[in-house]
Amino acid sequence: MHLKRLEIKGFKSFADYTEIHLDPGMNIIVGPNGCGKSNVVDAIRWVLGEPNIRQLRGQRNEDIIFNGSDEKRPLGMAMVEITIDNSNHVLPLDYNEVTLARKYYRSGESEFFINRSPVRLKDINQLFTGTGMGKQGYSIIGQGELETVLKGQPFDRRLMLEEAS
Amino acid sequence: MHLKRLEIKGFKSFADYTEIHLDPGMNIIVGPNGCGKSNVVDAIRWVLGEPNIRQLRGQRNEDIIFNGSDEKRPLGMAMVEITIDNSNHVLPLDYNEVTLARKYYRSGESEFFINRSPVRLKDINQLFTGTGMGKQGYSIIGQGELETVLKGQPFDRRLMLEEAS
Amino acid sequence: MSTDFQQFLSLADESFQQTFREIFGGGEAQLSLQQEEDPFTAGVEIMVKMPGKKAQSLNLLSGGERALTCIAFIFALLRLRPAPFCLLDEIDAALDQTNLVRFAHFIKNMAESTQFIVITHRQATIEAGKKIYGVTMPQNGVSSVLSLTLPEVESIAG
Amino acid sequence: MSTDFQQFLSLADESFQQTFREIFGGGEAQLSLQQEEDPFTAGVEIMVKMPGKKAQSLNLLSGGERALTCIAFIFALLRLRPAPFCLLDEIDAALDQTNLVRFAHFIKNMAESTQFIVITHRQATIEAGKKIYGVTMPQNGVSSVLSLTLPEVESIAG
Ligand SMILES: Nc1ncnc2c1ncn2[C@@H]1O[C@H](COP(=O)(O)OP(=O)(O)OP(=O)(O)O)[C@@H](O)[C@H]1O
Ligand SMILES: Nc1ncnc2c1ncn2[C@@H]1O[C@H](COP(=O)(O)OP(=O)(O)OP(=O)(O)O)[C@@H](O)[C@H]1O
Ligand SMILES: [Mg+2]
Ligand SMILES: [Mg+2]
Repeated sequence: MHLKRLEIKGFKSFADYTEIHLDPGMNIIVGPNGCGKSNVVDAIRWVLGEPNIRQLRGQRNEDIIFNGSDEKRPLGMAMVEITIDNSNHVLPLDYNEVTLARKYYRSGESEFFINRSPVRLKDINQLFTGTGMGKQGYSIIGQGELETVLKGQPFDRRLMLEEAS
Repeated sequence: MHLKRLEIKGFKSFADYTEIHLDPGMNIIVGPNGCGKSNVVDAIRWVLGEPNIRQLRGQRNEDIIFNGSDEKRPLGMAMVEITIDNSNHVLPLDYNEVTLARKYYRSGESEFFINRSPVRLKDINQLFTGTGMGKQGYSIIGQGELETVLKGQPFDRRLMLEEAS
Repeated sequence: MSTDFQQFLSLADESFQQTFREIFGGGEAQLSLQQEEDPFTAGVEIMVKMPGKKAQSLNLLSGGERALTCIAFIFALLRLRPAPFCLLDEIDAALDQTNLVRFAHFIKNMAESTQFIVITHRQATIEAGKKIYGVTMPQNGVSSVLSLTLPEVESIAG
Repeated sequence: MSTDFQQFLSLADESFQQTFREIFGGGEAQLSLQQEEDPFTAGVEIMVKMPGKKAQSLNLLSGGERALTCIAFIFALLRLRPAPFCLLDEIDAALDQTNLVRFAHFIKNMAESTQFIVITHRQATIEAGKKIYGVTMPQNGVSSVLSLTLPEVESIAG
């Protein structure tokens, strides 16, 4: 299983529609400070079902919608869509390709889709149970999070290992 | 007032006697990972009277004595001496040059000196009262400490500013 | 008689020891269960010894040594229990040139069997990449992404 | 009628606004007292606006933007209340090339009136230095310090 394509519109600094095709191997993202690299990581976390806005550096849910710049007005919706190669059926679905989509409106409404069918947030989260991508995970290390592995209490390390086992 | 000379022996990775002459302007310290750069910062903090071993990344007081390597045995004492240019008399002493020294023995004994006279730790700390180098200080930023300025509670920021004012 | 977790911990310990030695070119590392009456609530201790140095408690390590030790730990888990993909945001920031090259070499190998998406400013890591994306803001406040080749990176990497 | 602290805060705010604009080449920044009944326990709020972008709460800023904002805050305090010397350990780690050059330029000016001791791996910062010390471990576990010239740095900086 690997990520194939990421589509972003209205999410944080991605006011314009953006499409990123990912290699099954090593992908590198570069760029100056503040241009949106970590926002790509936030977008992936968000579309994979992250429920907690604080994990995306936000305080209120609407923080993830593009809120304007000197030259552009705020938008009303954030949308992220991710296409996953599922040919080894790690995800418990009969498809070789699985597309997850998530939308959030300024009104506070949320929408979630698996292969274009409307679902709930928990359906997306349950898709990944047992794939090694849970909350204590070691597969997403955000900016400045590297040392949490060593810094925490010995019991937190245990929790992380239990998640992996 | 500025730092003129630093002498280190037996402190952390400085098993051998080391002398560093400092420029009154911009001094740069470079070197590979783990070679002792941050240990120089710890040495300066320590000789200026830092009472808390945890501020020097230690857990027990003896952590600051060279504890050996594959090729060298542990030492019994750590010593740091700093010579300060005091020609503008920022420090409340009649000397143009002030030398502070601190020693710590594995037995647990400590010694402190101002211009070769034995003093107590609090005498060294009191020397710096009102010079802008207190605990909430902004004049020593250790590795990984930069963001504490912004990250803390709004009240911690107030404390830092009160220290400065 | 050991619990399920103790059995997994011994596998994780083995993987961590091997990964650590490979990444640091020597030294030793170990994971162990704290000595506590209840093996179900005991935490996990980490001990590391850098090549040529004595075993130190983690807090005495340097910034770069701690960073590379954490990287060794994460890679040890990934080898033991591969994840479908791995997202890393500037985890190489604290590494000096020597450690950076080791890290880049190591992650390039791991990318044979696991998909990586790595944000970095460091040249050696960039050169380990198969595909490179540059993110910029030609218009203030609005991100724009373009595919890059290695020579083109020079002008865009911050 | 404002307290002593409120008067100092207004000076700090002024210094921060000016320092921020100089370091970022634009934008806005502000320090203010929280709206609370008791002006003696109210905390200090920080608001920043990057050039071309909207004012954001600090948590939404990028790693590099936060680092440079903290640096602006510290330098603002140093200009207002100079300290006899300033020790900085790898505070430029998160800055891209453009921000790094701004930082190096700024700190070189400040070093005219304040002594700096700066640990860094970054070339632009090294070039702002008057004196350069290289720390190495030719013998494992034992530090050794030598004075360096700029051309000699290449071989030693990690
Ligand atoms: N909802 C939003 N609307 C518009 N801009 C936003 C929004 N949320 C965050 N931003 C902006 O996105 C930028 C942060 O981007 P990001 O964290 O991805 O930077 P980065 O490329 O990782 O930089 P660095 O190299 O410094 O880590 C900030 O300037 C922030 O103001
Ligand atoms: N009491 C001690 N005896 C011997 N070695 C020690 C002692 N305390 C710390 N060390 C060693 O000093 C080294 C740390 O040095 P330091 O933190 O100064 O590195 P650094 O040059 O700042 O590296 P980095 O660039 O990674 O931050 C570690 O390898 C640590 O094991
Ligand atoms: Mg970032
Ligand atoms: Mg260091």
